[in-house]
Amino acid sequence: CTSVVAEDTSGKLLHARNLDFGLFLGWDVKNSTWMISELLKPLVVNVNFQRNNKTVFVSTGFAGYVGMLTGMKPGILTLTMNERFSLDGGYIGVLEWILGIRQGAWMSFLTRSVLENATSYEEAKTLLSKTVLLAPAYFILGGNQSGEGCVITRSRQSCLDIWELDIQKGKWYVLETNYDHWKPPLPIDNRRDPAMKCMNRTTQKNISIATIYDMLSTKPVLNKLTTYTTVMSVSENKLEGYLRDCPDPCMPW
Amino acid sequence: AQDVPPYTEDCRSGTYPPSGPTYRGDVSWYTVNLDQPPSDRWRKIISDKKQPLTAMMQHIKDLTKYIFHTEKLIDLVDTKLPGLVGKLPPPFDEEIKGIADESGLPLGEVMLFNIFYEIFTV
Repeated sequence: CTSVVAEDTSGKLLHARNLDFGLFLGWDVKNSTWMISELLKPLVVNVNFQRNNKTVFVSTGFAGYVGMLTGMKPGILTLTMNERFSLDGGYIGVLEWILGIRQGAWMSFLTRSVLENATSYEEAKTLLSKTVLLAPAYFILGGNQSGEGCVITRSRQSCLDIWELDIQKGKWYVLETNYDHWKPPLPIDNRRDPAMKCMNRTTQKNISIATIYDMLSTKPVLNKLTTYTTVMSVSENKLEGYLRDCPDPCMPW
Repeated sequence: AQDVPPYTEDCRSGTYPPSGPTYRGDVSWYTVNLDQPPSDRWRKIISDKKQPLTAMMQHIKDLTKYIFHTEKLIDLVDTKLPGLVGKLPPPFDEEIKGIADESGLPLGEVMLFNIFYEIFTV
């Protein structure tokens, strides 16, 4: 996955992501596609969650999956999550949960609760950084004011890092793939540098939904695992989801 | 960076509004009414997506059989996981039961789909 929160020169925040999933879960030699990625694409839906006929939040997700991986609370915040790999992984959390040790939260239920109930960026940031989890994760959070964008790196028990926008220091975007931002990514899976190269070439002056979509359409940021691209603007109350393909030649991940 | 042309490429431009071979289509919109009982909220979506959901679950089962050469794991999911659905925090327990009911899929398999993130970190 690749998630990015960017602030343009007018202080408007944009949040976008590629949802990549299905690695090693079956390769279709004939079509040179990942089977799960192809099976997930027909399940992708945008959902408008309403209460008293008013929108509480909107999301892009998979039909049948009640947790949230991508969402926006209109006028308040935007949230995506990317997978984080760790030896102290979710399978340990699941085992503990099955054995009755149930302090930890299921990751996607936490993101759903934050989208449904949080009333501010700061409240969401606190919930996402302090709630004990069953599995490690990256939460990428955008707010509704200048400077409100961050990547929260989580282990199961604690928050390892919060990497924030810092416009004064020229940090006008934060971009997360699936590696701790203070460490180099796996050389054979370096989607971070190509993505950052495109963001830097775009420059803050020209960042927009269109140019962020360009970056997310550039291989290997776009790859065989990419099921959908979603772009969000909290100030324009806009969430757009697009199903993706990556015809050969294209990186498998 | 990962620079393996033609599998990687220089920064694209002009890809928006989306079109061409990397764009398969817009994602369709649905509404979920949170005033409804949790078990009813997803009925419309699931009745539209029953077939692809069933196909995806079947693939996961086929893959499990292929990797582990046994159906025991699937039996475990179908017989043991339903007993744990009630341990999930509300409203997710009831929403998952409603999805299983509407799709006709075994409750344990719908639960597995919803906790796949934690499981997949294996």
